[in-house]
Amino acid sequence: MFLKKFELHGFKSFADKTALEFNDGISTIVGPNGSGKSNISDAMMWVMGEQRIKTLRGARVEDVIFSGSDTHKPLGMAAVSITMDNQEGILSLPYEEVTITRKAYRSGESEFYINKNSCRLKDIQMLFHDTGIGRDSFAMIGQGRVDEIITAKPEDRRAMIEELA
Amino acid sequence: MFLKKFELHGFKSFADKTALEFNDGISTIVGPNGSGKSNISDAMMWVMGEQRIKTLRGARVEDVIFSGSDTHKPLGMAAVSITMDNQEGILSLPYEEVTITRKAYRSGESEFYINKNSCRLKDIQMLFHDTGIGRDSFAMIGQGRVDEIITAKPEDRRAMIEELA
Amino acid sequence: MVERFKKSFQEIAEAFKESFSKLFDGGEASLFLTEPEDLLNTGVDIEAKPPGKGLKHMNLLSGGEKALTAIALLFAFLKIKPSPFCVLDEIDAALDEVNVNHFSNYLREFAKHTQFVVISHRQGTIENSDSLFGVTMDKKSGITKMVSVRLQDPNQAVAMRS
Amino acid sequence: MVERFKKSFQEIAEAFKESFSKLFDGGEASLFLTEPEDLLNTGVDIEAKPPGKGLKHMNLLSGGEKALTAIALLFAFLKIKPSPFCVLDEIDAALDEVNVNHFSNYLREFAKHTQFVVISHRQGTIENSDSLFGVTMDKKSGITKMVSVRLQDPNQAVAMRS
Ligand SMILES: Nc1ncnc2c1ncn2[C@@H]1O[C@H](COP(=O)(O)OP(=O)(O)OP(=O)(O)O)[C@@H](O)[C@H]1O
Ligand SMILES: Nc1ncnc2c1ncn2[C@@H]1O[C@H](COP(=O)(O)OP(=O)(O)OP(=O)(O)O)[C@@H](O)[C@H]1O
Ligand SMILES: [Mg+2]
Ligand SMILES: [Mg+2]
Repeated sequence: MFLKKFELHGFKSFADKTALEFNDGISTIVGPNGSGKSNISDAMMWVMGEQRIKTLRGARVEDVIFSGSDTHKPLGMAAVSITMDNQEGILSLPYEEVTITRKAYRSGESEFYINKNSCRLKDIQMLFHDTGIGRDSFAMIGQGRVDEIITAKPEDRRAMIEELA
Repeated sequence: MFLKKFELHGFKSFADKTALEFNDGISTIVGPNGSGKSNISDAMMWVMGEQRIKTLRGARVEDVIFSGSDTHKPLGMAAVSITMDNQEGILSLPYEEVTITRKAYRSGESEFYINKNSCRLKDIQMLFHDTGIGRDSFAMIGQGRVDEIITAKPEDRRAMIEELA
Repeated sequence: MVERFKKSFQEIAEAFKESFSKLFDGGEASLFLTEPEDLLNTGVDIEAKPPGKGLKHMNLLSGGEKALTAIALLFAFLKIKPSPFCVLDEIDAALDEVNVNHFSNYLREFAKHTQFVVISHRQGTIENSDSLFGVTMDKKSGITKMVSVRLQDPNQAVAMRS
Repeated sequence: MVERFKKSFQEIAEAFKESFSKLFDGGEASLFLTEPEDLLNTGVDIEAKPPGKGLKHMNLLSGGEKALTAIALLFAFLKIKPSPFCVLDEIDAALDEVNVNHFSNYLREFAKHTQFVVISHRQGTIENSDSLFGVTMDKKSGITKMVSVRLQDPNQAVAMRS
């Protein structure tokens, strides 16, 4: 069991504080078109260090913060937290449970936390390096992108295999 | 009623001579993955003058000819015919019914016919120009390509609107 | 030339507004000229506002919203210049059940002026067709065969009298 | 470095052959080095042979065959280096009913070592899940809300106690 809890507040269409408690095995997210399913997978990549705004389907950095609707004003901040079970020591940290938090403000500032201790983005990216999850991992497949691993150029496919070595 | 009959022989996975009789309204093609549905839409674009091998999902010109299987040898020719009702004179030809045929041989030769009279590729392309069907028309949407009309560049979208003027 | 473009642009923009709010059951969409004072060179951009949401650029829409917006634009083109026939290869793949039905009902309205050849795996689209063609691939031979399909149970294709 | 790459390549190629013929119920697929004599710079290419058909390059496969081949390669990676969790956003969209079931049954085998978060509209995938999360968008507010969904009838989401 790895992913235990996932919390979003102000990230894209999640204007209200929302929490998902995960169990083992296969969890499936269902819902109508445009309801916010892919925003959850964007939030997972973002909290684990994704910086490329295009991969997060935005044009500007503030596109990850709730931008308002007919009835609600835009928010000033987006915050996402991911809580993982670390009993097998997959993340090289001395904790049995690890919570990563990322915040972004409309002013352009960002904050990062590992178990409520402030840290840098680099610390989070390094944490996931070599674990098989995180930004560049083959284990995060965005909508419409499943074909990319087979239509990639031969040298890119080699790089993927090298990472697994 | 426009499209009446469609015949394929040797085109991609259609090794056997196959004929589809169409009616008015909405005709839907169903079948498992890899069974040959998109090959039908490729054949429609091809017989109406499509030359770009990439749009036909091939790499070489002969990729449109049946290339063999565990039990069948490759064929030497692909032939596709499309029969259209022309009572409203949509095609500027003096016939009430028009059949276009295109053939390609492994040797690289091609043949084109309008109502069994031999013609050039150019004649077929000119025939469909301005009718709203044919190679470049917005009315032929290949698999996975529906988003292209909205993610196109503004100047390309303008060109589409100009064609409709 | 410029006059004709302007007139065609206005007609399509009008038709797009209408087809968008019909497919999305509300909301608004618009086509606008990137450089309205230079009609000769201007591009055409799109903005869409699904019901209840803020105005969005195409990249911020979801997968299904993008597909449905593209379908709305296609229908706007067909309304202004009905093409004799139209081939659509799995354009409903990203849509949820409700939107598949919105799409196939709306398609029905256009089938009076345009003949459609549609390729689809989705029940809502299959049920709303006038005729069905079944294709199958013989596992041993790698050759496509046509089979006849009953409308009631499209997934049970039976061998066609060849 | 080169030795490790070679070993990892051989393991993945082996796993890919296996996962491909399991998902396609037959057929063969292989990974091969574009320049086997230059291990330092060589690329890795793919060929696939669906059951009964000739050997094909990726571009000649159908939409569903491409997606299923990509899924086979993903599973081969997961077999060699099981990642703690994996997020899959509508990777089953191009598959027909039979292949959706092949995919979701095979996913079940990998769920012992990897936790999966799957986004899908397809019945076969939804029915094979351990737990379901429903999301909905309040039409007026443009805000995502979570709803509880019963496994028996996933399309009937009911409002969750917030
Ligand atoms: N910063 C933001 N503020 C408010 N809403 C946003 C923001 N960014 C994206 N959205 C909206 O979130 C909505 C949901 O998008 P998402 O891609 O998650 O849908 P989805 O559930 O994956 O749908 P589909 O089934 O069509 O793929 C979109 O309508 C989009 O406009
Ligand atoms: N020249 C050829 N000779 C023989 N077979 C071919 C040739 N070109 C393509 N094929 C085969 O035709 C098959 C069917 O392709 P097609 O794309 O039409 O399937 P489809 O029914 O659209 O499937 P999907 O539902 O996955 O989109 C592929 O397996 C492909 O390898
Ligand atoms: Mg999505
Ligand atoms: Mg297809």
